[in-house]
Amino acid sequence: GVPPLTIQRLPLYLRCLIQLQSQRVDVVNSQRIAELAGTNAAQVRKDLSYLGEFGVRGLGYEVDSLVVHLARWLGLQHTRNIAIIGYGRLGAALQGYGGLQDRGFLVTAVFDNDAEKVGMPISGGIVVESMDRFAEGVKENNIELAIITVPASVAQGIAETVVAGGVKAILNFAPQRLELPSDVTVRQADLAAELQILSYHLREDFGL
Amino acid sequence: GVPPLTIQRLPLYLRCLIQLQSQRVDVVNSQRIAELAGTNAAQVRKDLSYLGEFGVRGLGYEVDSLVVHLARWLGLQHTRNIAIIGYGRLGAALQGYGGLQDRGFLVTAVFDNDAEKVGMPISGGIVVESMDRFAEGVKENNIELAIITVPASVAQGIAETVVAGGVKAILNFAPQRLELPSDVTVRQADLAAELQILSYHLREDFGL
Ligand SMILES: NC(=O)c1ccc[n+]([C@@H]2O[C@H](COP(=O)([O-])OP(=O)(O)OC[C@H]3O[C@@H](n4cnc5c(N)ncnc54)[C@H](O)[C@@H]3O)[C@@H](O)[C@H]2O)c1
Ligand SMILES: NC(=O)c1ccc[n+]([C@@H]2O[C@H](COP(=O)([O-])OP(=O)(O)OC[C@H]3O[C@@H](n4cnc5c(N)ncnc54)[C@H](O)[C@@H]3O)[C@@H](O)[C@H]2O)c1
Repeated sequence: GVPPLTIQRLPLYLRCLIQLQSQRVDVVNSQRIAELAGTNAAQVRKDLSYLGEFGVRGLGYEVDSLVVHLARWLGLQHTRNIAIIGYGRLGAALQGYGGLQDRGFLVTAVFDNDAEKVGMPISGGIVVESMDRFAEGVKENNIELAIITVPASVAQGIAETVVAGGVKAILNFAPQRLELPSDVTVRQADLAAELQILSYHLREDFGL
Repeated sequence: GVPPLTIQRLPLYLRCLIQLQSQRVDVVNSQRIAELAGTNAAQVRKDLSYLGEFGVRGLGYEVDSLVVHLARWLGLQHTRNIAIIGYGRLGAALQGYGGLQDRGFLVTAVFDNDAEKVGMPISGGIVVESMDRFAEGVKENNIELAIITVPASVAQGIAETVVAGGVKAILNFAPQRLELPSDVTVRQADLAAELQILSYHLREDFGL
């Protein structure tokens, strides 16, 4: 199959190509994609070759065609519904983020166990539901992905409830490694890792 | 220098190694690191070799030593101060996130241009300041990194103010590509990209 590290770069290529599309660029070479994506041309060509994309020697790739193929590879042909578990500061910020729909996702359900929050209507016609109703909520809202924004101390139990409800894809923000069946895909959000990359550059470029 | 893609994996290795440390693991092989980090053993060895880390053939790496070296490579010997610009839902969620300090960072200043927010005391002894005072705030708070959580429409202007204030490292959440001098490092936070990786797996593993 496609190597994990390649899979992780595909959404980034897609984002860059959509930007090129908006600039009415028709053809792009691997060097340009690499510059926009922060990698090198050889890596771009290698990654895209796993998708059967080989470009035209000396010219590059057709932008529109590559966007369509990448979106198909990433399973983005239809909007996927998301549940957010944990309507705290971060959960509310993510639920309110309108930018997800352009990228193929819609938050259609929000769950919490705080009695003060359950039953509260929020934007998008959503009402915060009790975690007790998670499995029903998955069916009612055709939930395919879950975003976990609860405290670390409860994250494992929450993730198990998510999986028991039939969800196979989790974006976890809680700083707690989840132990789940191998057919469930978990992405660990880690903003501190991004800050550490920046810290590397401060040391490397400025001796700070 | 160290290749960009390697730099991006180092914080992930560090996170996994710190977890091993907490489990009192003394020695770890590249295969184990790879499993925890979601890559392959050859990639781990290659990445670590750029740091002059070659492990002991047949044994692996000393966990404590590797943690120290990775932290040093990432410039994490002293805590770095962060300014958050845009104290909206996401900015407030990030400012309140206590987990940054364990990873080497402290939010010491918050800026906004909303008159209702400027002057508001928030947690950690911080008072929201006016964006007009950004350059002074950088000096007063020894700011080395900026997190941008303002709307996309103002992100470029905000980033220019950040750079003019002397900050060389930016984590940008606004869905707007920033055009800045080449000595400034920008990391683009992109949660939708994580969701798209999950979408790939739903298609690949379940035909969804
Ligand atoms: N990964 C990152 O970079 C990053 C950044 C910021 C926050 N975080 C993490 O994200 C999580 C949320 O942060 P926050 O600032 O929004 O916290 P918060 O305390 O504001 O929100 C947590 C929410 O979870 C709810 N909750 C608690 N237990 C629950 C349960 N059993 N079932 C359902 N809901 C439950 C609470 O009622 C609350 O609404 C934390 O784990 C935090 O450490 C991670
Ligand atoms: N990258 C991602 O995955 C992701 C996820 C969620 C949100 N976002 C983005 O993060 C940003 C913040 O989202 P949010 O939901 O917190 O928005 P928000 O509207 O709640 O907050 C924006 C804040 O910026 C302030 N602001 C506006 N103009 C300013 C200026 N010129 N100077 C200083 N402050 C200014 C506002 O007063 C407000 O407090 C948006 O760009 C949003 O699209 C990105």
